[in-house]
Amino acid sequence: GAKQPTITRFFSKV
Amino acid sequence: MLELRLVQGSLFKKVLDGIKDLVNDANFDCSSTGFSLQAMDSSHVALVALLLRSEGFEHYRCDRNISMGMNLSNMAKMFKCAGNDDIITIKADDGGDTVTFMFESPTQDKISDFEMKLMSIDSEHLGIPEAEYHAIVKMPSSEFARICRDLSTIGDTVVISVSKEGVKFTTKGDIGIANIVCRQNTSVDKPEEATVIEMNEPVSLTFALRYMNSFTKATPLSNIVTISLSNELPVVVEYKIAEMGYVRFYLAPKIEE
Repeated sequence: GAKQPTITRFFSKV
Repeated sequence: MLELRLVQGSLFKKVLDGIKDLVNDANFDCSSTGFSLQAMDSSHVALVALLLRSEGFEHYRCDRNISMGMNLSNMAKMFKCAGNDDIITIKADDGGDTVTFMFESPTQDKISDFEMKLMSIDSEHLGIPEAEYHAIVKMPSSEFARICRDLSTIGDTVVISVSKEGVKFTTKGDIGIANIVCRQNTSVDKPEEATVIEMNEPVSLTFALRYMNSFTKATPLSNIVTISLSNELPVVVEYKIAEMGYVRFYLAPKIEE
């Protein structure tokens, strides 16, 4: 099935 | 010292109702630009960004940048005590550990103030890069809410696909499959009833309906919702707040392994 990544995979900490 | 006065106080109530299911505790940041918030849900799959620009307030005083940690459900309890026509003022002292919400009835014959304890919240601020989206769909927010609600009775995920045909919402569940296609429709009487699709490239992404349904709690903020999609990027579901700013929800797409 499809995996649910977290948003931090796309946006990094500033 | 911080003092923000909003005559259309119901906006604060709508903002809170729109985000409190997704986020429990959050830091509200106040600067000369405005009143803002960025927070992730507890599983870090979705992110909400709120901006209420200072120009939109009747009175806006923020002597220096402050960040106030608040529990959103406690905040919502207090805001429930404000009437829909009330003027709402948010006040805080620099370095204090409380925030005061003042509600004034339009005729000034009832004035309430509620003091809420602030909390210390460790939160990560994420950089949201500017992105060129493959497709941007603008549609009536109530229609989008209806589609998410309807599809979640059948499946857990929604595939949102934009093609020349229009925008297609698909779900699959134990009982079967559902497809809803919305075509571009600009020949309506009112602009808020239009569906407008800007497509640079076809795009198809899968999302958890549970989150989409949570985003639609912000529907009362705007007649129109804007859905921005790019392959392998989080979707942006935006509710514009007239004259003031926006609530944007970002949701990571599901990825096939």
